[in-house]
Amino acid sequence: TETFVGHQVLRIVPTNDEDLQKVQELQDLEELQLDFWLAPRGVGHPVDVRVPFPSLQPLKAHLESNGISYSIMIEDVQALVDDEQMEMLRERRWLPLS
Amino acid sequence: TNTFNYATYHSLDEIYAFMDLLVAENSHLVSKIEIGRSTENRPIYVLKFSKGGTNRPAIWIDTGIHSREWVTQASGVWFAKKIVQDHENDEGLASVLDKMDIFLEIVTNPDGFAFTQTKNRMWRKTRSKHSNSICVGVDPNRNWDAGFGGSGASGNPCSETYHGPYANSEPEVKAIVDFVKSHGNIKAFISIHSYSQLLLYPYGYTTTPVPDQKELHEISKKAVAALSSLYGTKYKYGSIITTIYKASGGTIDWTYEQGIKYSFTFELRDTGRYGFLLPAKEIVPTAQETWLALMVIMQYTVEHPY
Repeated sequence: TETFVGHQVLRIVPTNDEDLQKVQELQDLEELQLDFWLAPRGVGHPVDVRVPFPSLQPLKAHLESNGISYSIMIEDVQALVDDEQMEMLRERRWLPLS
Repeated sequence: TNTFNYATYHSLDEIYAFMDLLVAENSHLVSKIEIGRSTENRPIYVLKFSKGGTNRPAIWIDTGIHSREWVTQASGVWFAKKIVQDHENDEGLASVLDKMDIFLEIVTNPDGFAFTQTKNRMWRKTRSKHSNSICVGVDPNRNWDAGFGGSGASGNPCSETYHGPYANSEPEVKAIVDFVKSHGNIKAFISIHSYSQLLLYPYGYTTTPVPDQKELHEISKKAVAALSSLYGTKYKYGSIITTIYKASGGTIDWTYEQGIKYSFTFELRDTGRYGFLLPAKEIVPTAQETWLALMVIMQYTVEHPY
C-alpha cells in the first residue's frame, strides 16, 4: 500500500496574473510529483496541491522566493488516511446477508 | 438496508452487497443491470428505479467516476436508499417516477475504487495499461468523444488528466456510451464529482455557449438555491470552461451533444478543507443537500419535456 507519510496539501491562492502563471508552470514540473487536487483556474481561486515529502522543501522555497503565499491545508495526509481507515474498521458492523 | 451505516465509507464489496439487498427488498421498484465490465473484469452495475412501462424517458445519475472522490460513491448509496424511502411519500419524487425511470450508477470506476481501498487512496483514474508506458490509467472524464484530445487534457499517460489512446478506450466509459445510445430516451444526465462546490453545465472543451445556456443557467441557479437552503453550503455555477477551466473529452459535453439537454455535473462539498479525505460524518449532510439540487433538476426535467 502506498503511504503518504509527510505529504502535505498546500493551498495556494494566486493574487495576480504573474502568480497564476507561476503556479500553472508547476503543473509541468514532473520531477516534483505534485498532485493537483484543485488545478489553477484563475486569480483569486484556490489551488490545492498534494506535495510528496521530498518535494516540500523545494516547492515551499520556490513559492517563497517568488513571493507567492500559501497555507498548509493538510499537515500530514497519512494521518487523515489512517483516521479514515480506523473509522471504517470501527464502523464495519453491517454485514451483508449471504 | 435499514441497518446499513450510511455515515461511513464502504468497500466495493459492501456497496455491491448493499445494491443486491436494496433490489431484494424493493423488487417492485429497483432492479440491477450490468452494463459492462471494467478493465480488470469487475462488473459495472446500474440501479434502475422504475414503476414499469417500456422505454420510458429516463434520468441518469452517476457517482464516483474519479475513484478517490469517496464522498460521491457514498452519496450515491444514500441516494439509492432515499429513492426507495421516498418514492411514494414524497410528492415530487413520486411525480418524477410516475413519468420517468431513474438510472443510478454508484461506482462508475470500480477498478479505481478498489485500488483506492487497497493500494493508493489517492488514485483517480481507471486501471488500464498502455504500451510504451509504465504509467497506468486514463482519466475517464477526458475520454469521451467530445473535443477528445484537445487542450484541457493530457497526452501523457503519467498525467492525472491523461485522455487515453482514443475516445471511449476505457470500458467504464464505453459501457455508459453504449447504454445511453441503446436506451435512446435519456432526458437528463447528471455526473457527480467532488470537491469544489460547483454545479456545472456544458461546454468544457469550447468557449462557445451551448444553445440552451440560458435555461441551464436558470436551472442551476434554482438547484444551487435548494442545495444551499439546508446547511448554507455555498456553490458556484456556470459552464465548465468559464467556471473552472478548459477540459476536453468530458462526460457531459458528450451527453449534451447526444441531445441530452439537461446535462449537469456536480462538484460536491468540502466545507472543512479535507479534499478527498472528507470525514465520514460529512457524508450524510453532503448527500442530503445534494439531493435537494437533484430533485430540482429531476422535477424540471419532468415538467419541461423536449
